[in-house]
Amino acid sequence: MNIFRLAGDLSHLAAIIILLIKIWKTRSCAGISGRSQVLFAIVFITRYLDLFTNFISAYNTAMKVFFLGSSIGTVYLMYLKFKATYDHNHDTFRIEFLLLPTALLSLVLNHEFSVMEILWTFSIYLESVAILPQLFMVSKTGEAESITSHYLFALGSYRGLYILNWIYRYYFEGFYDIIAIVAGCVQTILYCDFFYLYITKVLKGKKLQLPA
Amino acid sequence: CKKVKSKDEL
Repeated sequence: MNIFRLAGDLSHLAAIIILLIKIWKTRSCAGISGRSQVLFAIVFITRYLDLFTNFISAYNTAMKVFFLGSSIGTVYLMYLKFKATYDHNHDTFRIEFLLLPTALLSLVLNHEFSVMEILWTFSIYLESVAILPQLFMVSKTGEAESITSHYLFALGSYRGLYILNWIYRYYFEGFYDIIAIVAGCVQTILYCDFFYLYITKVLKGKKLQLPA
Repeated sequence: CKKVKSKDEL
């Protein structure tokens, strides 16, 4: 464990907690893409199948349980409990265009052709594009609540911090995983225009408005 | 550098 990975995990944890607070406090999931949340739930389910078979540390297990529970819980809140506030009209990104290519790619480009490895690879590829429905929704509505933009900033930062973690591990532990690194870079790059808007607008107290 | 599965990462 290194400071970059810890900061990344905590940023990821913060993002999920911010989202849950937003939905629970406002009792609404307006502006949140349910499709992205479904993709995140799939990412965690396919990645943490080894939750009971491969013990790394109490921290690792606790975080996996929290991420699994919170992502499934968020989907429940959005599609069942606060279903009336879910904005179907703007959450229209075709997730089959993300699921199929990442599934095919994980069958072709992986470290080992085994079930667990392919599912792990699929979850890495899927996570790199899972935010697209959410970013698409923000671009369609043309704006986002401040708390939603804080959620997105924390979520985008987490994988950016993981990139620093991978650089650290390459130089100090002689370790690298090219699949995770490439997917992590793609994932972080997708947030770039949002990061720009967040830093130039939201941090100055303005609302996140996309140029129409 | 050895390439080891990043199974210890979240």
